[in-house]
Amino acid sequence: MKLIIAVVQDEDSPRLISRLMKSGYGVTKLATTGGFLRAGNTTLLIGVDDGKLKDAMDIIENVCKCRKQVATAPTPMAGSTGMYVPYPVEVTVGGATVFVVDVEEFRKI
Amino acid sequence: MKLIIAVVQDEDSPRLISRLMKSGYGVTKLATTGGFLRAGNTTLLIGVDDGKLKDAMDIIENVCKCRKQVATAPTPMAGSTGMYVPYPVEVTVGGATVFVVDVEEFRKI
Amino acid sequence: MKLIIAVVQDEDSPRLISRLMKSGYGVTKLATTGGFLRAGNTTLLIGVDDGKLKDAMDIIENVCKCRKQVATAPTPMAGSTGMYVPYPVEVTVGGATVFVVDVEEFRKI
Ligand SMILES: Nc1ncnc2c1ncn2[C@@H]1O[C@@H]2COP(=O)(O)O[C@H]3[C@@H](O)[C@H](n4cnc5c(N)ncnc54)O[C@@H]3COP(=O)(O)O[C@H]2[C@H]1O
Ligand SMILES: Nc1ncnc2c1ncn2[C@@H]1O[C@@H]2COP(=O)(O)O[C@H]3[C@@H](O)[C@H](n4cnc5c(N)ncnc54)O[C@@H]3COP(=O)(O)O[C@H]2[C@H]1O
Ligand SMILES: Nc1ncnc2c1ncn2[C@@H]1O[C@@H]2COP(=O)(O)O[C@H]3[C@@H](O)[C@H](n4cnc5c(N)ncnc54)O[C@@H]3COP(=O)(O)O[C@H]2[C@H]1O
Repeated sequence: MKLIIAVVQDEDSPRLISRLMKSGYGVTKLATTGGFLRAGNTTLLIGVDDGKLKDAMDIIENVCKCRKQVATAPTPMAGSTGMYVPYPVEVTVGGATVFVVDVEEFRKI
Repeated sequence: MKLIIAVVQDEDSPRLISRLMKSGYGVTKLATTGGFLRAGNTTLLIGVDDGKLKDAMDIIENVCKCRKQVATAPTPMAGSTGMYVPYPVEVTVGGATVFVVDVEEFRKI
Repeated sequence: MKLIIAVVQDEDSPRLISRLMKSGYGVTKLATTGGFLRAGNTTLLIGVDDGKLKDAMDIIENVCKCRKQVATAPTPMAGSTGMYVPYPVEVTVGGATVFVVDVEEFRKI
């Protein structure tokens, strides 16, 4: 048995959990905070049989892969009118930091 | 040293922590959420000396073992009176999901 | 790669995180509760390369080492006036409980 400890963005967590549930994996969710941005993120504990590790990692990679999204950034209009125009900006979202540790003993009580 | 990571029901957590404290174990509590039921549960981190692992696992098993409880489920009265009668129903509570990982280095600063 | 799981006092956590950030370490913060005092504390997950383990542990030791602080304890004035005088008391603060586990696989997605 292996324990996957995956730190993911809050935005990706619901989709990732339901994909893992559909494949019959067990998941426990922790609300956490990033050390650098001090913003909220999500850490998932996922205990998997050794033979299922690759499949679970593929699901995490598939859902959390970095991708470009168009967001709008308020940009001041020309001249000092104090008005803002929504301006399309491309940002990168997604990503996951994943640790796998060995489980010496697993028990369902 | 081993680190026990035990996911237990919120209902069992206070009794389990006080049983572990009485036996002199160290415990850190995390408020977590189940992936499937999306309901709150409790994850305990319990660092134990190798020789104490079996005793700590026995305490978890003893407090968290599945048991039947009688709960009342509101059941509509015969006829469509809109009245509800409390009706005894047997439910299973308890249970724990427990991972044990090896601790390479332990330090009290 | 090693995963450091460090349980520290809430008071030391901001300083510890910013010292770790300055040295380029990755940190994820969990809000946790002590089993004995039932008071809030902080658990940090810090994934480090094998060669950096000693340096990261030194930073934790440096920031969280136990130290004496003067706190004021309200002490009743002589006679039963119901008045309280702030009285200097020496208390010990700091400390950290640190577990290091081996990481079999690390992935940045
Ligand atoms: N080795 C490790 N151990 C434990 N947890 C880890 C970790 N590496 C990453 N994490 C967790 O994953 C989150 C995202 O990290 P990522 O590397 O994609 O994205 C990071 C990275 O690009 C950058 N960053 C993080 N730490 C940095 C540092 N010390 N110096 C410069 N940039 C940093 O800021 C982004 C957000 O970081 P934040 O700390 O808010 O949030 C982090 C942290 O919660
Ligand atoms: N391999 C694992 N890795 C990490 N954490 C684990 C885990 N196995 C269990 N857990 C944790 O333990 C809680 C209780 O699990 P249990 O198996 O007793 O009871 C479970 C199980 O009977 C069922 N269940 C869970 N996941 C399922 C799935 N993918 N498909 C069908 N049934 C599921 O729903 C109950 C509640 O699950 P919930 O997720 O809310 O809450 C779970 C989850 O927080
Ligand atoms: N083996 C272990 N596994 C997991 N987490 C661990 C641990 N040892 C310590 N911790 C965590 O570190 C915190 C500080 O522990 P420390 O040993 O410095 O300071 C402890 C210790 O001096 C004392 N204490 C803890 N458990 C005790 C027990 N069963 N009997 C007597 N004294 C206890 O009370 C202080 C506060 O304890 P509290 O539980 O509130 O908070 C603990 C707990 O959250």
